[in-house]
Amino acid sequence: IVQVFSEAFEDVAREFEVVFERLFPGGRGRLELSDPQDLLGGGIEIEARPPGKRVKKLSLLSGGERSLVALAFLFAIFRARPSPFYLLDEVEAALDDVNLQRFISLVHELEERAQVLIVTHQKRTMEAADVLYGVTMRADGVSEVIARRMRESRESRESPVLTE
Amino acid sequence: IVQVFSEAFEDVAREFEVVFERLFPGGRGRLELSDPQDLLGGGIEIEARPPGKRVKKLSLLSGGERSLVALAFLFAIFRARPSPFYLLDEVEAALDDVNLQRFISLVHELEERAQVLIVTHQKRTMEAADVLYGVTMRADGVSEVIARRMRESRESRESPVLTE
Amino acid sequence: MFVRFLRLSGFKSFAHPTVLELERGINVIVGPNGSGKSNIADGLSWVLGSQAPSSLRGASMEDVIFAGSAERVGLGVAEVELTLDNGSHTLPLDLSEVTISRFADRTGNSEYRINAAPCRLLDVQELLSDAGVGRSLHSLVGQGQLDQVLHAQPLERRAFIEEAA
Amino acid sequence: MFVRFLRLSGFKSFAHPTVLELERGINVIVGPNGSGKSNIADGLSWVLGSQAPSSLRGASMEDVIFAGSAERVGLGVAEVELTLDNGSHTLPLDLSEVTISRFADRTGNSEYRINAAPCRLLDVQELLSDAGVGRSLHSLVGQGQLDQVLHAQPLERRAFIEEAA
Ligand SMILES: Nc1ncnc2c1ncn2[C@@H]1O[C@H](COP(=O)(O)OP(=O)(O)OP(=O)(O)O)[C@@H](O)[C@H]1O
Ligand SMILES: Nc1ncnc2c1ncn2[C@@H]1O[C@H](COP(=O)(O)OP(=O)(O)OP(=O)(O)O)[C@@H](O)[C@H]1O
Ligand SMILES: [Mg+2]
Ligand SMILES: [Mg+2]
Repeated sequence: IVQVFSEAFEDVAREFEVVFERLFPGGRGRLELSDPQDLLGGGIEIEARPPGKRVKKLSLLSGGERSLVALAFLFAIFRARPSPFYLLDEVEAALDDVNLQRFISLVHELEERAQVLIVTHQKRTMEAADVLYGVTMRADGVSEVIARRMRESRESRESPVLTE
Repeated sequence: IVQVFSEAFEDVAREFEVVFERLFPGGRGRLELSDPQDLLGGGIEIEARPPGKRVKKLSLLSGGERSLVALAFLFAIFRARPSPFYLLDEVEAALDDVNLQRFISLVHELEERAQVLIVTHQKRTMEAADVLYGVTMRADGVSEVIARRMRESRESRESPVLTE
Repeated sequence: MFVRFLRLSGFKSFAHPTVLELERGINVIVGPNGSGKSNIADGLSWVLGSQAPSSLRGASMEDVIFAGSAERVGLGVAEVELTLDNGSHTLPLDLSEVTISRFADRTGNSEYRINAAPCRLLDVQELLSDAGVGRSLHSLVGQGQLDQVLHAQPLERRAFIEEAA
Repeated sequence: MFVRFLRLSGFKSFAHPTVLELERGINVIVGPNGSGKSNIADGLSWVLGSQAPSSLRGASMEDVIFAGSAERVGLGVAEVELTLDNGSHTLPLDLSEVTISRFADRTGNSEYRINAAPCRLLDVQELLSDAGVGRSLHSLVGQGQLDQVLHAQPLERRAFIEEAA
C-alpha cells in the first residue's frame, strides 16, 4: 500500500513540474510530502513560483493563478495515472486568453488517449471541440439537448460544421 | 437600533424583489427574516425562484444562477442604501451573455449616482467603461498601469478611444 | 474504451428521456445559465456510483429526481444509463457494448444494473475498475471544484492521489 | 463626491509609485492573470481601513508590503493614498480635495493621515462616514466573494445589511 502510494506520488510529482512549466512558462512548481519520513500518513504540500516572482503563500496568488496551480495538480494526476475519460465543468472560467490557450493544449494531449467531456461558456474552448452539444431549458422547466454539431474532419480544427 | 435595522431590512427586501425580477425576468425572489418575531437578533433567508421553476434549495441552482442571486442581494443593498462608490472584482465571471447584459444595465443605474470601479476579463463589461485601465506585470515582478483610455463622449457607448 | 451514450430520464431537470451520443475526442457542452449542463455532469458521476448527495449539490439522494416545475408535476423515479463501447475489449466481457444503469425512487433506494441485469454497486465498481475508470472520480472535476484542491488539507490532497494510484 | 486619485507605493506588486486617475462614471480595470488588478482593489479597501489580513488574502498585515521578486529585493514600507474630490462639499471640510493615506512598515504598524496630518483610524472612519462611504465595506466586492453571500449564515447576511443601514 505504501509502495503503491509512493510510486504514484513520485510520478505525479514529476508530472506536476512538467505541467506547471507548461502553464507558467519560466516558473517552477513542486509537490512535497508534508513529512518525507511518514510515507504512510503524510499529506501533500504545493509549492508554486510563477515566473519572475518569489515563492509565496498560495493565498496571495491571483484568481487565475490559483486556477492554474489547481489545474497543474489535477493534470499531473491525469498524466501520471491516466483514465479513459475526463469530465471538466467550467474549470477555465478564471483564465485570461493566453492561459486559456495553454490549458486547451493540455486538453488536446489528454485527448490522444482518452475521451474528454467539457462544459464551458468560453468561445475558444468551444472551438476545440470535436463535437458540440447545445443544452437549453424550456419554459416548462425541463432541460433538453437541442443541438449536436460535429467537426467536419479531425484535421481541420476550426468551428464545427453542422452535419445533421 | 432595532428601528434602524428594521427600516433597512424593509427597504432592502423591497429592492431585492425588484432587482431579482430584472435578473430573472418572470422569476420571483424574496428576503425573509429567519424569525419575524426576533427583530433584534434574527438572520436573513433568501428565497429564489427562477422563471418556470419551483422554489428549491439554493444549493441546487446552477453556478450562474447562484451568482445572479448573490448579485441581487448585493444590488438590493446598494439601491436601498446607496454608497458614492462601488468596487466589483470579477463578479460576473459565471454569467452567460444574456445575463451579463442584465448585470451591466444594473451597473449603469448605479452609475447615475455613484462611481464604479470594475475589474473584469469580459469584453462586454469593458465596452461599458467610461475609462479603461490596462494593468501588466513586468518580468521583474513589478506591476504597472500601462494604459488609460477614455470614451470619446459619454453619449456614444462604444469602445473607448485613446485620448492621450 | 469510451462512452458512447449517456441517457438521462427523470434525472434533475431532464424530465424526459434524453440521450447524448458522445464521440471519442473532445465533447463540449454549451448553453445558458441554468439550462442543465452541470446536471448532465452530475448524471454521469451519479451513474458511476457517486454516493455523497452533497457532491451532486443536493441535501438528499431524492434531490436527483425531477422535482417538477411551475407547470409540471414531479416524477417518482430517476434513471441514468451509461453505454460503454467495448470494441477494444478492455472490459472482460464478450460484448462490444456494456450498459451500466442506476435507478432511484423517492424512498432513497438506488438500484444498479449491468446490461439490464440487477447487480450491486460493488459489481459496477469492479467493472469500472477493470475498465481503468475505477474509483477515478478524481477525473470528474465539477463546477467550482478547482479551488477545493488548493483549500484542501495536505491529507485531503493525498487522498486525490491515492484514489488515482 | 468621488475618488479622483488612487496612489499605490510599495503595496503588494506595485513596488513603484503608481497613480490611477479615476473618472466619475464606470472605471474598468483589465489585464492578464496575476498582473495586479485585484491588488489595486486590495489597496483601495486597505486605505479605507480594512483590518483583516485575510480579506486582503494575506496571513499578516506585513503581506501587503512589496515582498520582492526573483530579480528585486523587497521593500520596507507600503503606502496607499486616496484623493477624494470634494467639489460638492459633501465632506465638512473647506477643501476641494481631501487625501486619506495609510502607511505600514514591517513591524505591522499602520499609520493614517488626512491631508498629510497624522490621525487615528477612527478619524478616517468618521470622515468616510460623513462622505456616505462610511463602513460600507459591503460596497467593495472582492474576487470570489459572491458565493460567500449565499454560503453565509443567516446572521452573517444580517450583518451585511446592518453595516449598510
Ligand atoms: N431535481 C430537480 N428537478 C427539477 N429541476 C432541477 C432539479 N435539480 C436541479 N434542477 C434545476 O436545474 C437547474 C440547474 O441546472 P445546471 O446546474 O445544470 O445549470 P448549468 O447549465 O450548469 O448552468 P451554469 O452555466 O449557470 O452553470 C437549476 O435551475 C435547478 O432548479
Ligand atoms: N506583497 C507582495 N509583493 C510582491 N508581489 C505580490 C505581493 N502580494 C501579491 N503579489 C503578487 O501579485 C500577484 C497577484 O496579483 P492580482 O491578484 O492583483 O492579480 P489579478 O490581476 O487580479 O489576476 P486575476 O485575473 O488572475 O485575478 C501574485 O502573482 C502575487 O505573487
Ligand atoms: Mg453549471
Ligand atoms: Mg484578480
